[in-house]
Amino acid sequence: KRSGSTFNFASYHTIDEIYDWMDTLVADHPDLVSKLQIGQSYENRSLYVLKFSTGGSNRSAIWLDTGIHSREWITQATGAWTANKIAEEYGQDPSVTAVLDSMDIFLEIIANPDGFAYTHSSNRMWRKTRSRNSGSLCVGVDPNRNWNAGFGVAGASRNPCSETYHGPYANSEPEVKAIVDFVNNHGNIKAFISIHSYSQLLLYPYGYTRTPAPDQRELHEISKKAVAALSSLYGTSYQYGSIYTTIYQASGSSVDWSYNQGIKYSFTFELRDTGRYGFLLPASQIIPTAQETWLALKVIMQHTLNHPY
Amino acid sequence: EQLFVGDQVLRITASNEEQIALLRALDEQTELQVDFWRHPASPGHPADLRVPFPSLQAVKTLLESNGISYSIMIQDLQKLVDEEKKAMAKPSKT
Repeated sequence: KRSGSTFNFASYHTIDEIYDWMDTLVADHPDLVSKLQIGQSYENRSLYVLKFSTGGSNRSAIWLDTGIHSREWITQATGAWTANKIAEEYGQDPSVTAVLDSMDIFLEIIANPDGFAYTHSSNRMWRKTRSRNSGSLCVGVDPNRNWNAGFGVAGASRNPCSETYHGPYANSEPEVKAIVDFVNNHGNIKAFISIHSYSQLLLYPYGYTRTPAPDQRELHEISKKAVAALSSLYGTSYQYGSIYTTIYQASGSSVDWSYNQGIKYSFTFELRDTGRYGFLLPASQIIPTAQETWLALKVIMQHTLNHPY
Repeated sequence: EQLFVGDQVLRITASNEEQIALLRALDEQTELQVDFWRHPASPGHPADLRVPFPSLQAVKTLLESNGISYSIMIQDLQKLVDEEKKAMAKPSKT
């Protein structure tokens, strides 16, 4: 088993390595970290979520996921670094301590395990799930077009061969359904943050419609502060705004769904870079990326803590 | 394992809605096997497109004949994939 101190956060890892390391993290921080299985993927891989909790029952919580698009390797790497940081900073960093003294954090590092395994074994550029599509030879569904928020409208493809294929129906992908069920059953998630790459953006709902989200002003202000914090470390420049206005119309996305479920603080990150390496970001940038992202995450977490609703 | 030898990623900047529509139509031409890393959004907003080596000439010709400007963002994708693999192998050996 890899011990926490020998896991190299500055390197990319396979799913087995990350899952092994998650067990080590739990073993190293038994009073804070536990591992939940929220379901199984299409190819029967376990869908694991790390729970950071100091106790209490059904506390309000923050959801984080990385790697829902499997080829975006910087996100799973950032997820692992972030999990370790949360565990290490509790009791050290007053802001993390304050959040965890009142709230729980759930982090799914590999939200699309089949796709991630496939990027290591067969096709580094694989984005989608690995489900079979009836009537087509093309495999997989875009798991960020499969949520029940503007599902199937413009901003996704109905073609199973497309990288943005929305799937046969909302929540058709077990990887998506598992999160939907988990969030709904929990009932007290207050922030939902989904981490992608690349483009250096911080986005909030909506993506499927140009209609501004009712909380747009507040979300915009949080984004501004989060981006300022992120940029303060290495000067990395981020843009922010609604998905629709900042990039393009995208329907069936996770944060549109979470926002429509009443989770006001719903955000999507698009991590480094802006297009020199794209999905093949060198491993030397993992730690700087994770470090700067952490500063933005803390802004959102603190805001969530200080603005109960 | 799928190889990407000679595949390029093109950074494409459409200057009007017509050019954007043309880029979007590329995605539907399954025989070209292109893959948008960054989708075309609005004029002046760059899109990144991975083009397999066998489709390079056709795609570049199409862009040029429609006056759509592009640059090469990644010259040979397989080189980057190989470098990444090499870097991954190092720590595990250690």
